Amino acid sequence: PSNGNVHDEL
Amino acid sequence: MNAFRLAGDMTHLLSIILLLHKIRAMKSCAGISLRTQELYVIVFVTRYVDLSMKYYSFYNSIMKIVFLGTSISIVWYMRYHKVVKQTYNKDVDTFRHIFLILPCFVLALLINRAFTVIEVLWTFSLYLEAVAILPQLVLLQRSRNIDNLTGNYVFLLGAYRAFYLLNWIYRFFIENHQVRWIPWLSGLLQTAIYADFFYYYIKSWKNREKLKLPA
Repeated sequence: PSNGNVHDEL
Repeated sequence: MNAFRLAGDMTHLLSIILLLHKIRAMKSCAGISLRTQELYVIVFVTRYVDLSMKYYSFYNSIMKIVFLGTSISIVWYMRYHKVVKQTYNKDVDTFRHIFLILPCFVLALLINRAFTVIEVLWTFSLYLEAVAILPQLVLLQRSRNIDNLTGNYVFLLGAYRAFYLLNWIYRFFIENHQVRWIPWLSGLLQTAIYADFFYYYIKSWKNREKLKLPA
C-alpha cells in the first residue's frame, strides 16, 4: 500500500 | 484525484450553493435545520485546523476555505438576518446538539489513529459529520411541505458521501491505498442514514409528486 493519506480529502 | 472524488466534492459544493441561493434569493430558510448547519460549522472547523499547517494543493485549500466560509455565513443568515431568521422553523427544530457532539467526542478520544490534538479533532469531525444530518431529517419528517430546493439540497448532500465511498473503493483497488477504517465506516454510516430519504426522494421524483416523508 502507498501513501493512502485521507487527510488530503475534504 | 479521481472522478468519484471530484463528483463528491462538486455535489457537496452544489448542495451549499443551492442552500445559499434559497437563503439569499428567496430570503427563506424554511425547512432548514439550524442545528444541522451549526454541526457542519463544528465539523469544518475541527477538520480543517490543519489548513494553516499543512499544504496539500491549491484546490484543497480553496475548498476548505469555501466550506468554512459558506457554513459560517449560512448560520449567520439563519440566526441574525432580519428577514431570513423569521422563516426559520424554530419550534420543530428541537434536536439537541449535545446528544450528537458528546458521544462523537468520546468516541474520537477512544478510537483514533493517533492520540494527538489534530488526529482526535479530525476523527471527531468524521464521526460528527456522519450524524450531523439527523436534525435536518427530523425536521423534514415534521414538515408538511418540503420545497424542491430543500429536497434537492438534502439529496445532493447525501450523494456527496456516496461518491466518496466510490472514491475510497477506487483509491484502495486502483491506487493501492491503505485500509482506512475510520473514514470508511463513518462515511458508510453517513450514507446509510440517507437511505430512507433517498427512497422517498426518488419515488416522488418518478411519480412527479411533491416530496413528503412519512411521519
